[in-house]
Amino acid sequence: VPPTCDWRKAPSVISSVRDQKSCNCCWAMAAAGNIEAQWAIKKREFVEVSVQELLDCDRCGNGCSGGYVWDAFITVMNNSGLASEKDYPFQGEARAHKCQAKKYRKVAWIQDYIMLWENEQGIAQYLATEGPVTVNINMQLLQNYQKGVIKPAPGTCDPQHLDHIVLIVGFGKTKSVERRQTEAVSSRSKPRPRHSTPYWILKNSWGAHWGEEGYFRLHRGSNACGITKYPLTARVDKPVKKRQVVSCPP
Amino acid sequence: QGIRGQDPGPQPLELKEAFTLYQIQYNRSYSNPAEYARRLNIFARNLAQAQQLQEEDLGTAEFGVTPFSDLTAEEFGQLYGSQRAAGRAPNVDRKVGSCERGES
Repeated sequence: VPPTCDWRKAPSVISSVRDQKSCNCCWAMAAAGNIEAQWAIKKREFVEVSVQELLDCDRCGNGCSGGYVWDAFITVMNNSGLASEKDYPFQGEARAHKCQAKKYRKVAWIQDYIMLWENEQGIAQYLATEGPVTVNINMQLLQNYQKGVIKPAPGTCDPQHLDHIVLIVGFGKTKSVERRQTEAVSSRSKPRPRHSTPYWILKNSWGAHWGEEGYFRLHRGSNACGITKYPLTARVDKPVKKRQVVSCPP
Repeated sequence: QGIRGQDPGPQPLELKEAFTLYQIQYNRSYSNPAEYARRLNIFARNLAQAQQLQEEDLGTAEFGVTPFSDLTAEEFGQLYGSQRAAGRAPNVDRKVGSCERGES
C-alpha cells in the first residue's frame, strides 16, 4: 500500500462534487461517483453518469428518502448500464415509475459489485490499485465540520449507527506538525499531539461550498464513524487473467 | 471562519452579527420574527456545539459555521441522512440487494 493516494490528482477520474439538495440520495451520488471513477480508471474514458436514472429506476421506491449502494448497482445491471448526466439530468426528486432508462444511450455499465473486507488496510490496498470505494458512515460530526482531519474522541460518532454514504477517493497523513490554523492557545484548548495523523479523503454530496471544497478527511485506522462496515464498489471490467496495472497518484 | 479565534464565545450582539453574515453567505431568510428568533437560537447552539466538538476532537478538524448551522441535529439528520442506510441496514449476509427495510 503506498503511503498516500489521491485519485483527485489523476486527470479525469473524479467527477465534480454533486449537491443532493433536498433529496436524500447520497447513496445514488456515491454509487454514480464510484462507477464514474472505476470506468475512467479501467476504460480510460471520463463519463458523468445519470443520478436521476438511479432515482427514477430505483427498485426500492422513493430514492429521495434514502437507499443502498447495492440497490444502485443492481439497478444499473438490470438496465444494462447508465445514461449520461447530460442526457438524463438530476432533478432532485425521485419520480417513481418514470424510469426512462430505455430512452437514452448508455455511457457506462458494470459487470458486478463487491463488498470488501471490513479492514482499513485492505480498503486502502483496493483503493490504491483498483480505485475509489463507497462507504457508509455516521454523519453526526459533519453538520458543523469545516476542515481538517476528524478523529472522533472515544464514545463519539457511533460506528454502529450509519446514516450517510460517501466515496473514498484517497488517503494520506498530516504532516507531523500540522495544527489547526485557527488554533488559539487558550485555557480551554487541550494541547494536540504533534505526530502525523493518517486520514481518508472522502467525497461528499453536499456541494463544493461545504467542508474542504466538498470533501472531508476522517481518521484512518480506528474505524472512525463506522467507515469499514460496508465498503462497496462496482466492477466495470470483466475478470481478466492478466491484471491491468493501475496506481493511485501519491 | 472557524470559531476558535473568538474568546469565549460570541456575545449577543456579536452573535446577531455572525448570524447576519451567515444569512448573507448562505442566502437564508425566515418568514417571520418568531422563526428568525428560533433559527438564531439554533445557530447559537450549533456554535456552542461546534466549540465542544473542537475541544473533543483528537485530530486536526475545525468545526464552526457551515451551511447547516441553522438546522437542529434532528432536521439535519432528516434532510441529509439516508435513513434507510441508518444502522438498521438489512442483514447483508442475506441476499444482498433486498429491498426489505429493517427486516431482521
